[in-house]
Amino acid sequence: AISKATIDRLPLYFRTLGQIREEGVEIISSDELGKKIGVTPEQIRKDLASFGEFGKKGVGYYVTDLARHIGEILGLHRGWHIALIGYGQLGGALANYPNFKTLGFSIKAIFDDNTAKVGKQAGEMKVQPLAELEETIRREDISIAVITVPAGAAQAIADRLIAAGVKGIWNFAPTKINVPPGVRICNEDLSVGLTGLSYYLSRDIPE
Amino acid sequence: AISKATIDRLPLYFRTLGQIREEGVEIISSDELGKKIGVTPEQIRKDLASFGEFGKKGVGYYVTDLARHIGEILGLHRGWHIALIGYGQLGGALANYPNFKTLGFSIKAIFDDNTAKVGKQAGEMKVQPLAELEETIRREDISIAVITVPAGAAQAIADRLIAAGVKGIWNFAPTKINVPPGVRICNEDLSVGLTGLSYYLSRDIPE
Ligand SMILES: NC(=O)c1ccc[n+]([C@@H]2O[C@H](COP(=O)([O-])OP(=O)(O)OC[C@H]3O[C@@H](n4cnc5c(N)ncnc54)[C@H](O)[C@@H]3O)[C@@H](O)[C@H]2O)c1
Ligand SMILES: NC(=O)c1ccc[n+]([C@@H]2O[C@H](COP(=O)([O-])OP(=O)(O)OC[C@H]3O[C@@H](n4cnc5c(N)ncnc54)[C@H](O)[C@@H]3O)[C@@H](O)[C@H]2O)c1
Repeated sequence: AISKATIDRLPLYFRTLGQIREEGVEIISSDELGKKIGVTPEQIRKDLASFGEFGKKGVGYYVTDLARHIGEILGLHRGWHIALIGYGQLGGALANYPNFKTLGFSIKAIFDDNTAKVGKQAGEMKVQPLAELEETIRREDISIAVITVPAGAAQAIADRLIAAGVKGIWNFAPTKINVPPGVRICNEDLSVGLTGLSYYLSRDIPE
Repeated sequence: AISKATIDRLPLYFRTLGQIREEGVEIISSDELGKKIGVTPEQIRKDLASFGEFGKKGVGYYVTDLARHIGEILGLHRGWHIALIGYGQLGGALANYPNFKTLGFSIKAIFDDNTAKVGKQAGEMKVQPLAELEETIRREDISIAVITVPAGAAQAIADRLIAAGVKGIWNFAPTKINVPPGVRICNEDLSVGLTGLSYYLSRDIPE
């Protein structure tokens, strides 16, 4: 069984390998990879060994092969269909962020309950009214929903999505959403990056 | 010396403790805290011991006290002044997200180089033109800058910010930004949450 800590590091491995591949690096040692990800080389080797990746002794790991393998472990080849609910400022930024498509995710539908936004062009699609949610989720085989509505609206939206068959929720609203067993939820809180900066700056910049 | 892995977990500790405090929980065991954060109880105890937190044997940690202590370690009491550059969709969502203020961060200035956006009301402030960047950073004692401009504009903006005295950069643009020693940079990539969902769903939902 692979530990949760190892699983949670996989997206970081994948992103980091993608970045170094863009820099033209073809082989990376567990030392260098550890520095970039922020874990010890021993942990790197342990994590990757649990997926059958042992690298080339004294050399390191082949970046492209390792990235592809981790992408498969992450299930990115599945090409998930996504719905986004709440086409406001954050929803708009996410809907138009090209990196998700590069990773194999396709946004198939966007919903909003503001009549001024319904019918608006959003990239290649039009914003749909909430009334079309259930039918669209079934027709477009949507597995993941991104929730970018205000906190007060989030639970009701989640309930509808789950009833319609959505199995994964990426929630940005600053509220706890209750989901039944069998539904995965990722609560995204952007304050984590900012508090990390605060830690380092409070030591760099004397009071 | 505290390990980088432990430091990187601190913002997660802080956020998790805040969430359970909102749920009214006053004491939490290392077992329960470990489950919520995704590390072993042994790692929890090891991390917290490195900050002088040992909890109450057989009982656990007092949530409010621990949250306050970790907040101090994270430097949140410093009340950092922040500038945001690029008042588009993502910038707009971040500028209006109340959680940052709750954590003690204050957005003191917002900049954009689109004349249609300059002068626009953004919460309690007006969007300023780039020409006012250097003077505003000095006057408002800004230490952290949030970069939410397109990828092609990011490095030039970072160079100006650093020359003006900014010490920390929170970068959302999907590009590598070069910074000199003494400047901290956090590159935020939202795809990490989505790839994590993909891992779990690819096992929940058979192909
Ligand atoms: N997690 C984070 O770090 C983070 C950062 C910034 C914003 N946020 C949160 O993201 C959410 C969106 O922020 P924003 O700045 O884009 O807000 P916004 O007001 O610009 O957008 C919200 C959108 O949701 C729509 N909406 C409201 N209720 C709805 C419903 N019941 N069904 C469908 N659509 C509905 C609105 O019409 C609007 O278009 C908020 O909850 C905000 O607190 C989170
Ligand atoms: N990191 C992530 O996970 C993630 C997610 C979504 C978007 N993004 C990125 O965030 C950035 C913003 O996305 P968006 O959807 O808000 O784009 P946007 O086009 O809505 O906003 C960009 C804003 O920057 C301004 N701008 C452009 N050049 C500037 C300059 N030189 N100086 C000052 N302002 C300038 C524009 O006028 C505009 O208001 C993009 O780089 C996008 O790729 C990242």
